Amino acid sequence: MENIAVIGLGQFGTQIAISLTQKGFEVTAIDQNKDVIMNIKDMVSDSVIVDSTDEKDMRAINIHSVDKVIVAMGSNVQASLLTTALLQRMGIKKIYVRAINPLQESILKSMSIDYIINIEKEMGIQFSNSISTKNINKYIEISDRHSIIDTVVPEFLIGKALKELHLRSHYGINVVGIKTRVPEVDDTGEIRYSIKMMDIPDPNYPLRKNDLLVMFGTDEKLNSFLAKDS
Amino acid sequence: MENIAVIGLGQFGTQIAISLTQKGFEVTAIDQNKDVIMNIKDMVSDSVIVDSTDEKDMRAINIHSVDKVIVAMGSNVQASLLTTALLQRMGIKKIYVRAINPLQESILKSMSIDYIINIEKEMGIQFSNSISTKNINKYIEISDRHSIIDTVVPEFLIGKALKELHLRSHYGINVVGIKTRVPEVDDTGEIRYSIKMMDIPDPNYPLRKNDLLVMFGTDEKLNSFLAKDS
Ligand SMILES: Nc1ncnc2c1ncn2[C@@H]1O[C@H](COP(=O)(O)OP(=O)(O)OP(=O)(O)O)[C@@H](O)[C@H]1O
Ligand SMILES: Nc1ncnc2c1ncn2[C@@H]1O[C@H](COP(=O)(O)OP(=O)(O)OP(=O)(O)O)[C@@H](O)[C@H]1O
Repeated sequence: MENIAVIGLGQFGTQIAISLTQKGFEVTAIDQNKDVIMNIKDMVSDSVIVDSTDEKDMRAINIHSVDKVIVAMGSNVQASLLTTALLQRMGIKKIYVRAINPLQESILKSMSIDYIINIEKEMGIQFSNSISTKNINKYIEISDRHSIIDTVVPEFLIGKALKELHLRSHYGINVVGIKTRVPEVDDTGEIRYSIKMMDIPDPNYPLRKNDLLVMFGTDEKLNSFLAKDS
Repeated sequence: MENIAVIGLGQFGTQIAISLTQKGFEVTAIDQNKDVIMNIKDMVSDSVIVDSTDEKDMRAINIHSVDKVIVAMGSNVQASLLTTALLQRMGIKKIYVRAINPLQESILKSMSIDYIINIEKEMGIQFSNSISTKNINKYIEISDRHSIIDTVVPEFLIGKALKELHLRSHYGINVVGIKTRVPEVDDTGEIRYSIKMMDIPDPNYPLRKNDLLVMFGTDEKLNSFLAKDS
């Protein structure tokens, strides 16, 4: 299993370290703050208190033996850049670095860092997409023109099945999922509804009011399809 | 067109304000810092320098006339909570609030705030997903079992067309897109390749080495499909 080091255990770094450990990776959490390491050590494979800008200490912990290193510090731009430069000098091939502003991004690009992530910018874009589509619950862009969205079944499709609708040939959109409310009995014997997504959209299932369609297509086709109902 | 106010123009708030303005929304940017407002005012519909925890000033700028308010402050948790409480007291219906830790999230939940966004946590999860799938360039979860991924065309499919492959009936996965390298001539007359995604995947197109397939399905089906090639 892959060996990944996460340096800088702020909120973002901590979430990565925990998620990757849950996925079965060998995760080494690195931070200079003892309390931070104390809080995370039971949730990751390995953790160490070290200043990631210190070459001697970084060599001592054998960091060049990992497959990937994630430099996850946010506000401490100086530590992030120095750590990145050090990792490069030590010959680490796969370095992922978080940037919090465009200037830091351009410095990282000139250092030939392939994977730069600006979480405030990326989430700002994703959030604007999700808030700007009426009746649409989730909206993520897959290319600069394609998206996958989640929308309530439009009025004009209620009671019809995908098989008879030919949405791909008529509207150029691909329905990849149907989410429907499923009754479940909880431990108090109460019936509660939860939203479940079919493994594969059932082409014969008559769509119900309040079901959700997960659709893929170009923004243009999705928008004209959605415009049909209003 | 909808009227949206964004309060707290840090990196996240600024990106939202700019993206929503580009999408044609009437965006009012609100921040107590004059320099911040000076930097953003040409990129949004309207902007105002005000302390969002001050009821008198907030009433004076007529904030209760907007459709949605986004409380985008990050580290200033106190200002964020006080602003949210004030907006609720003023009767604003659609309030979206950023939280930077679980305690703040639980406070917002007890205030019945519907939309809470923790960008470090959300991006930590998305990033772990994208880094943990070999050969896979982008990996976003659509439900707790379904994902949309981006992967290099596996060896065993090279030269074949989707039409003859029946990937949905054989593997339970839905190919929603094909990305291929397209030669373009730049202004110096050089030929450069850029990756373009077909509007709709062409069922007759023989897949080439290094094309990318964008696929949707349950994680289980996607993983077994990907395992075929290794
Ligand atoms: N030189 C360094 N070596 C090791 N760890 C460091 C170094 N500099 C900073 N850190 C650690 O990085 C962590 C995150 O720091 P920083 O303040 O930059 O992030 P943040 O902006 O709060 O992150 P987030 O937005 O993810 O919460 C801290 O726990 C800090 O101890
Ligand atoms: N009471 C307030 N009224 C108006 N604006 C405020 C108030 N408090 C903070 N702000 C503004 O919110 C903005 C963001 O502040 P904050 O430091 O909380 O975010 P941040 O953590 O830096 O955000 P990001 O991670 O998005 O860059 C600042 O421009 C600040 O002036």
